[in-house]
Amino acid sequence: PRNTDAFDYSNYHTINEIYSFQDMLVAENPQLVSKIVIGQSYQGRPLNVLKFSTGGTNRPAIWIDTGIHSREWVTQASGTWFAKKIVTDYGSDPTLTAILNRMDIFLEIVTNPDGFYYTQNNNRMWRKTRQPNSGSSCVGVDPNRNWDAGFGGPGSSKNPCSETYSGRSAHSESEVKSIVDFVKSHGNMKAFVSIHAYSQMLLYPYGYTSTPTKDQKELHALASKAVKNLTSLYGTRYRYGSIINTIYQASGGTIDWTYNQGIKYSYTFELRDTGRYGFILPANQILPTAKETWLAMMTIMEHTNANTY
Amino acid sequence: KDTFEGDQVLRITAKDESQLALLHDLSEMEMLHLDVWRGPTDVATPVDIRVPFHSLKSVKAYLEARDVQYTIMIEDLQAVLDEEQTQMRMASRAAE
Repeated sequence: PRNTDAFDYSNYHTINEIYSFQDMLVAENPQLVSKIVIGQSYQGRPLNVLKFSTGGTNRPAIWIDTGIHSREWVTQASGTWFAKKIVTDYGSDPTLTAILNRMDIFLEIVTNPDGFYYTQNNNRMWRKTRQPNSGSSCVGVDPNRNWDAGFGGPGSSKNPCSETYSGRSAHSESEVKSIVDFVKSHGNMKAFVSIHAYSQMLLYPYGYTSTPTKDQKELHALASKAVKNLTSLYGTRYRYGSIINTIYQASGGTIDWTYNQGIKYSYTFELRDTGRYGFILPANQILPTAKETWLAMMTIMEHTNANTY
Repeated sequence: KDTFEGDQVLRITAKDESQLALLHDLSEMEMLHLDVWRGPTDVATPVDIRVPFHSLKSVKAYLEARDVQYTIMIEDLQAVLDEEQTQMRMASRAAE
């Protein structure tokens, strides 16, 4: 495609096609979108973050990431659609316009680029990073067990061959460390949404402990509202609640760390589907998935904008 | 290139807490090389596990011996992946 209008959002794309898409979007919308490289993956791929901003310095911000588990292809595809949606709706959708007039949005579409490349060329079911583990023939760390929040506890594995291997130490993966450094240096993140697939859930902290967060009531009510709006489009059924109560105990997870950093509106999605396809979601499901998820995203972003803290 | 010929994805339903505990044990048996897509949490939520072809017999025997219900969610994972790849190629040609 020569521009982002011609990009086929209804199909899955290679990593280079997504990198090109990002550059096109920036070139087409220089007043609104910029690209920040927050680091490099283990294999040297850039960790690109799109920044949507209407100006100002260090504004309160919303973080969205997709594809930290590389095989969850509908997430990278949805992230690409979100990026285009933001530039299309800014100036025409009053809610998004109000958000962007006060806040910045950061979007990392391919959070685990080495893994994503590997799913497209070697092993479609690859979930982890691609950093070798010394003393083991098994490669990679689960980047959603590598955060410094109950690191190495129940719901993560110390075995490098496991799909939930936590890594040798918290933030050992550059894909994770780069976000940690960026979030800390930014210092004004107000919402953090990490997007996974599948099983149709909207989750909030914690995953490593059954102790509820001090904001549980508000997070639960907001999740309920977001899910209601998501379901209104196609009737897709979602469950919501804390990670440990709704899916399973998981230590070292992304949003437990972000919440403990003081980012109150920390959520993680599990997008379509309920089990017929798992991670092999047919391409004709991409647009419905992205569109319904966007309604929930907007609910969270609007609430964040209206409830500064 | 890794392939998944003969790998199946099983959807397993625990009927009570004791069966849930059995599924916890199963998911931690490293020698089976299981890939837990959705882990055991409560009896109302099914557990989805990708089982490599070489472990299918052991896993099914483990479940059947303990009267744990399961269905085959994906019969042959590689077949679904091949179909996905075909669709991607067709989409790419159409775009060309």
